[in-house]
Amino acid sequence: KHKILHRLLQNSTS
Amino acid sequence: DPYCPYPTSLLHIEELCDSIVRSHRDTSQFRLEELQALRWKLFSREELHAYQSKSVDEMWQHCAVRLTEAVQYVVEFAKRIPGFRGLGQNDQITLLKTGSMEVVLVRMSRCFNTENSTVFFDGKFGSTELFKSLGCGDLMVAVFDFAHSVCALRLTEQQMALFSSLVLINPDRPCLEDRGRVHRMRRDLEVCLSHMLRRDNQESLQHKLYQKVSVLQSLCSLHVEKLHWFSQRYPLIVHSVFPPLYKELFT
Repeated sequence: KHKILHRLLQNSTS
Repeated sequence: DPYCPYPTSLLHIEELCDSIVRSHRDTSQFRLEELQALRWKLFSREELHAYQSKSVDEMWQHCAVRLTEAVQYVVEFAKRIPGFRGLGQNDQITLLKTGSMEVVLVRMSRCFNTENSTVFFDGKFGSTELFKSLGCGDLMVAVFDFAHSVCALRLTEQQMALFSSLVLINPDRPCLEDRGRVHRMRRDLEVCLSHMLRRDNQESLQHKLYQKVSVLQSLCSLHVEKLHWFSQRYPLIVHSVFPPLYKELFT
């Protein structure tokens, strides 16, 4: 349901 | 995982403080020096007129885009809070779904000039007049009043970093799956804040900061109320041109 938020959370904190 | 067992040693608290201050600095969207340098760069009469001539849906879309940009920096801030990524993804989303807007509002006070009640927006400083075509006068006045009240506390960047993390790590949010873990994180952040305020000899700030939380919640629900009002009048606009992240968070 929160596709974008999921992706942002999975990205590494480079 | 820093939260099993649950250290309360001073070293851990100081390391946690430093890490949150660094996270805030690394994700703060606008540097304080930059904002200070631009504080007297105001919109011209013509530029103000251009904003005020936008249609309500144009201005809503424009502000939704700007708000979504600010929220993305808050998501990055959250990810850098020790223990946050140790939470389940559903709980990370639950905390951000309500907390992101609250942190944006706290951060807004960094971009606010109390001397002329203007806020940094689109590269310059403008008053509530700039947002007239949104049709949300009461919301904008309430947001500007809140910014004034936070500025009056004269928070240091370090204090704002800690307060922002406390606003986000809220164990009272509905639908949390591991409320206990969020509560433990929150307890350490509270210890950090009181440790920092004691060090700064400003312990009276703690109560004033916690008082802000209820105002933040009312501003967020007023925003959602206005969004509901707008999306009933312009359902296609919200569906087709509003940023997807904005829709995920607020609709």
